[in-house]
Amino acid sequence: MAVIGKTRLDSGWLAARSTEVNLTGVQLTTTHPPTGPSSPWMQAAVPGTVLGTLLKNNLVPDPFYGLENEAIIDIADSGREYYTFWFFTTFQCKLSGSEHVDLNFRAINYSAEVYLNGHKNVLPKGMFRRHSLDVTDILHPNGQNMLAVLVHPPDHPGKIPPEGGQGGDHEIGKDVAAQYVEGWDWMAPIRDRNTGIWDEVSLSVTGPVKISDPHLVSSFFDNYKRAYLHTTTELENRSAWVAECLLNIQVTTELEGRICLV
Amino acid sequence: EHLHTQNLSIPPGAHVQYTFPPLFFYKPNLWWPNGMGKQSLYNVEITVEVKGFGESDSWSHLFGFRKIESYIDNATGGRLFKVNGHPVFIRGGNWILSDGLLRLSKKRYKTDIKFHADMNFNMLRCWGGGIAERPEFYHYCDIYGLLVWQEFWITGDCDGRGIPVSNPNGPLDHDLFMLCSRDTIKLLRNHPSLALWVGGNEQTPPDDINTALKNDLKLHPYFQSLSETRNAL
Repeated sequence: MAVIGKTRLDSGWLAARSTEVNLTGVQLTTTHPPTGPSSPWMQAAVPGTVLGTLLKNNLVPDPFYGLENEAIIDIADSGREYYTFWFFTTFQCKLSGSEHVDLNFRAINYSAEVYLNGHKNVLPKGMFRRHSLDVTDILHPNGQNMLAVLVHPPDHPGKIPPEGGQGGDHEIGKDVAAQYVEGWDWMAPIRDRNTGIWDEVSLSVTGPVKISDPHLVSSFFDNYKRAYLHTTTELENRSAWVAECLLNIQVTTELEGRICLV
Repeated sequence: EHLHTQNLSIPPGAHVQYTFPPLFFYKPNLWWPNGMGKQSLYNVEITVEVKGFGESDSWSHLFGFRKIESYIDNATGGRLFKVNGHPVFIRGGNWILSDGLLRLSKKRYKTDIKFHADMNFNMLRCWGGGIAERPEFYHYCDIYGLLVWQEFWITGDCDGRGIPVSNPNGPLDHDLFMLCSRDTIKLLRNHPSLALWVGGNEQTPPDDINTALKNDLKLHPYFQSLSETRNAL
């Protein structure tokens, strides 16, 4: 039985350039998983970007030193596929009867295809959106799961004019993504435009009912002597029967000094 | 009085929204910006137990009781801020992001943000050409009392005022922009340090986006009426 709660998937990731992998996502997560960091696979930094992973493996010079950034090929010259990368990991998760599990990506730049144990899901475009997949039914019966994510760069990475400038040729503004990556008056362009699984990946195990995005608002009266905490939450019953729930909200304060709450 | 339990029946496959009765606090410890008082935080925990299963899910978040108001001062054209009814002299700094390769870590955020608090800042402005900052960024701004001005992803240079002039109507997919905005608002909205959402840097978003953002972000009529009631009181 898996423990209720969130588990981050932030270790043991591998990465490879998509043009150097001749397998499909289905094969990678069923019959032909990568066995370890042997070419074209390398250890990956997740969360992080493609360039962060390449730097971690010393495959590019550190763009933060001297003019090293000039030595890294820009996506405008290499083409988007050069910075389109596979990320791969495995995780253990075995559920009991009425447990459910979500695979969450808190942010991906810019779009991706997710393969889990041979099943494909598409993560739509957008650098600033969360993705949550209910993977309860596609977990491997033996608990050992294989996950591969093919991450694509922004649709409009743009080209940096010889004179540079704020936002390069501004093409990046066509996408919903960070714009500084084409360079600004205070910084050089980021060669992969920050492509990657740039924020946390996690599994969240729940029972039949899941809590989503509570909203907390306070209101004040009598010169802040009287205050109210208003709380709204979304709840989802993912079972096939009516869920009789007990919903609790509790507010505790951090304690001053060495006072303990018993 | 800071605990409430509610029985609820949720039909199979349903996705519902539930609002608790308001929890009353007498003289709560208020959250103040850096230099104006303590950053008192409360831990709010929500759990749901299902009959025949036990605890099904839980969620917790640090919450600060504070009221942040801001408006344009007619005399200067500048924006004036008040926190808990007290005017604040804003000592703010620009924030692009922690690292150009997005190697973002709690440790780095804690160090960067404490550094700004130690420099006596009380606001960080997250520039529109950067990223919507992450919950860990806001967590340390909550702890160290740095108000946050968070811009959406529009800049004058890339959206209609650059040289060459480009994308005068902003990003190609406005629905995608609004979907990302709404999801970002849900991700960050409970942080007491979040003081102001701003459409973009040196540029107003395209009208449809700007109108939708203003509409989504205005105070809920329920609280509008509450504050009017308060004034009446």
